[in-house]
Amino acid sequence: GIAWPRNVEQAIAEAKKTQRPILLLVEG
Amino acid sequence: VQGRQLAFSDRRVIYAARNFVPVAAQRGDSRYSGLFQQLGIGPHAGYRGVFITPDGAKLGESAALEDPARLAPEIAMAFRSYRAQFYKDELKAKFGDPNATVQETRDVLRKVAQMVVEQADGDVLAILDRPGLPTELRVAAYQALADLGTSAAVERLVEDAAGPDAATARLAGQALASAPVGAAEFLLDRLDDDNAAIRLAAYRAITRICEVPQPKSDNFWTNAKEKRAAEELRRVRGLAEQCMTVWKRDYAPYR
Repeated sequence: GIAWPRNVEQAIAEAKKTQRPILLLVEG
Repeated sequence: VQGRQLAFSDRRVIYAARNFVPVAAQRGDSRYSGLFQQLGIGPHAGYRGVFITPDGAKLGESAALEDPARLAPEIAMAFRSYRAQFYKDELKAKFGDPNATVQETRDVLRKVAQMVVEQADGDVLAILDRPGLPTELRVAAYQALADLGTSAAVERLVEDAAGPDAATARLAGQALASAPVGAAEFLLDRLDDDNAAIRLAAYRAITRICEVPQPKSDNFWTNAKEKRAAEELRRVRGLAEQCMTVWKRDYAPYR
């Protein structure tokens, strides 16, 4: 399955570095 | 929760999401209230997946987190939208840049391959026609064409794999063998080509792409009687078609 890290800032930095989009799982 | 876990274990969803950076956050986490507001996620929003560009623009969202049959196409649609924009804004100009270094061009080709930017197959083909193309770029261009697996890309690879220059033919053949299963569709017709080198290149590639067991060696095609050769082609076609059925169902819609 897909692993879900919980650090949004790190994900944004990773997305900018790799030019990939983000899949943000919002837990209600 | 179990439904969501199952959906995110589904191979269609995993494949559709392969180019995303995944991250989870609690709706109530005050650190992200600004981000949620910017993304239009209200305070009472339930579980959802939100697709965002690296710059923070919203590409879309899905609430179908327990239904892989709905979730996978929604993820794929968001990625296609991002990819089309990315090609237009980032990649297109780089292909035409006469001052781009070998490394810059190679990086663009790798990006095309990684993101399966099918729109760029013509740009990649144009690179192959540059005079004095360094081998490093030829390898990257062949690999990009193989990963795209479009009709035009496969056509060029099989022609070059059957070409007169042994070194170039080897590079094209190696790349073609690593193409996605969908590429096999464009190779099946070439098994009956008038040119024996094309037939052999297509046969080699299909057997590798579709992992056909016990492929025949090159000598077989020189020595085999017509009946045995026809039997082998029938066998390979049948196995390739089975393999393409799975690909078309589980992967092609989410590329």
